Amino acid sequence: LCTLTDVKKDYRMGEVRVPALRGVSVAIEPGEFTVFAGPSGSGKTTLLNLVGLLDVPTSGSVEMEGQDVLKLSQAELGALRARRIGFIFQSFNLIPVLSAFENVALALRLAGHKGGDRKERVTRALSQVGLGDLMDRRPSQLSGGQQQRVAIARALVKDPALVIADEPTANLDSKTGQAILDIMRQMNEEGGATFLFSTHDDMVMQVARRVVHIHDGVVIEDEHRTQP
Amino acid sequence: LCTLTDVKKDYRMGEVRVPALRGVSVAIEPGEFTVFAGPSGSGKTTLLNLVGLLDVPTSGSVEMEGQDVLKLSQAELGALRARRIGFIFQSFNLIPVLSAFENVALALRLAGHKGGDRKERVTRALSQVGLGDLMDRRPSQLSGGQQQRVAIARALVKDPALVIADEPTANLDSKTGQAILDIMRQMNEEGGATFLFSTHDDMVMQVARRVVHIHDGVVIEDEHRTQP
Ligand SMILES: Nc1ncnc2c1ncn2[C@@H]1O[C@H](COP(=O)(O)OP(=O)(O)OP(=O)(O)O)[C@@H](O)[C@H]1O
Ligand SMILES: Nc1ncnc2c1ncn2[C@@H]1O[C@H](COP(=O)(O)OP(=O)(O)OP(=O)(O)O)[C@@H](O)[C@H]1O
Ligand SMILES: [Mg+2]
Ligand SMILES: [Mg+2]
Repeated sequence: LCTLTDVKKDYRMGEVRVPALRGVSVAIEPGEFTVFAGPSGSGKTTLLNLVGLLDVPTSGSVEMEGQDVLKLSQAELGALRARRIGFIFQSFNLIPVLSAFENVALALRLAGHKGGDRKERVTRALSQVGLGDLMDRRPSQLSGGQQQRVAIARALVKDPALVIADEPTANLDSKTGQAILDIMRQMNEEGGATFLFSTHDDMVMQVARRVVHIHDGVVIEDEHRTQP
Repeated sequence: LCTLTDVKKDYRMGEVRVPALRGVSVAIEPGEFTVFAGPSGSGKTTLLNLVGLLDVPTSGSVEMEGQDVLKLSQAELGALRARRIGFIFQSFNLIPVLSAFENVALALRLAGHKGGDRKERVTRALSQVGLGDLMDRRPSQLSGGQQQRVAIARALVKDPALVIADEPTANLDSKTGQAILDIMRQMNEEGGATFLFSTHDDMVMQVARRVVHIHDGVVIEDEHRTQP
């Protein structure tokens, strides 16, 4: 599905060059349920942003479904992101002036969804994460964990081929987090959607079938499990 | 130190009234190391905002060091918050245009700190949370967990009488989270600072000496432990 080959990513701050990823090579197969684990600052978000086509590498290549992303136009990248990739951001990135319902509905519209069942699909996505009664609230009228769940519903509503979840349970109690993990496992096992996580949460780690350990911008271990 | 008596807090959204806290009575003694635990949306942040004087109750009373907070002027409340209370926000609330160093230094200045050792104290606070090399970065140039640690350093640098920490380890790996918890325990056991947490993190729960369980806006259990 997605192949990173010797990917390096530098952030520049004036003269200073920060090597956030220092040569990462990873191949993601369709249908994976994979966690990127590592200490704070090790490069997980940077890596997920590259796989999610939100950013481009400084050197090395990112291939998505066989295409070199550096050869795609901005319009093609945008279309791929909107339709095929659901991204759950570490800091949620909800649109403040829209309600929870509208935030999720917008994602569905941007995905090219034409059907008359948009209202049903948005309602279902928000109900699944336990926010069925809170759909008309704006983000500032929701608790931290409720905002996180809107971000999750927004990523999942379009039934994407690839879900990238950057610390999706950080603000959730274990019961709520478990319920959401179950939804994701079902989408993966029945629907074949690929799931990539960054997490510090043991509960998520335990159900991963593959754990890629990252430290200081490099992969230090790639752990494939037959039994999660 | 702080006493809540039959505190209710409603949020209003036009005609709709949302009862976030529905009658909470809790007394906090100086030197406590206490966690407020409960599901997402149960009222923890709302409760911490009241104890931290960031908000006022709809009914019931909040007393801080014997004074009814509703009788204090805005200036007196502001001075109390700036000098005596260190608040770690669930969404960090760092000032985007200031560096990590400047964010922490500002808190120290607002606390009325006059000494010539400000630079040393800020540097020490940031080094303690592992950000000694990243002090000149702005928040957007830091990872999620690094931003959380700036928020922590900013609360702790002024050596406050009361630290209110709203999910302070949500974005941290367990090793980093443990290190920060150790610093907080030391400030509590040696310095006598009072610590109030909201958390979903078992590691924090385990070292609490008191756990107040909150569900749907009320306290359902107040668990005092002799052995954490
Ligand atoms: N500005 C607001 N307007 C309306 N309702 C609000 C507002 N802020 C919070 N609420 C509601 O008040 C309740 C308590 O929110 P609070 O933020 O205290 O929960 P919490 O326990 O901190 O949750 P979490 O663990 O998800 O952070 C929630 O049901 C939330 O939706
Ligand atoms: N815009 C930026 N400019 C400079 N450095 C940056 C920028 N964004 C991130 N970094 C640095 O790149 C490194 C990797 O950051 P990244 O956000 O990928 O870490 P992470 O593994 O997601 O951490 P966390 O678990 O704390 O979220 C960090 O050292 C961070 O300080
Ligand atoms: Mg991150
Ligand atoms: Mg909260």
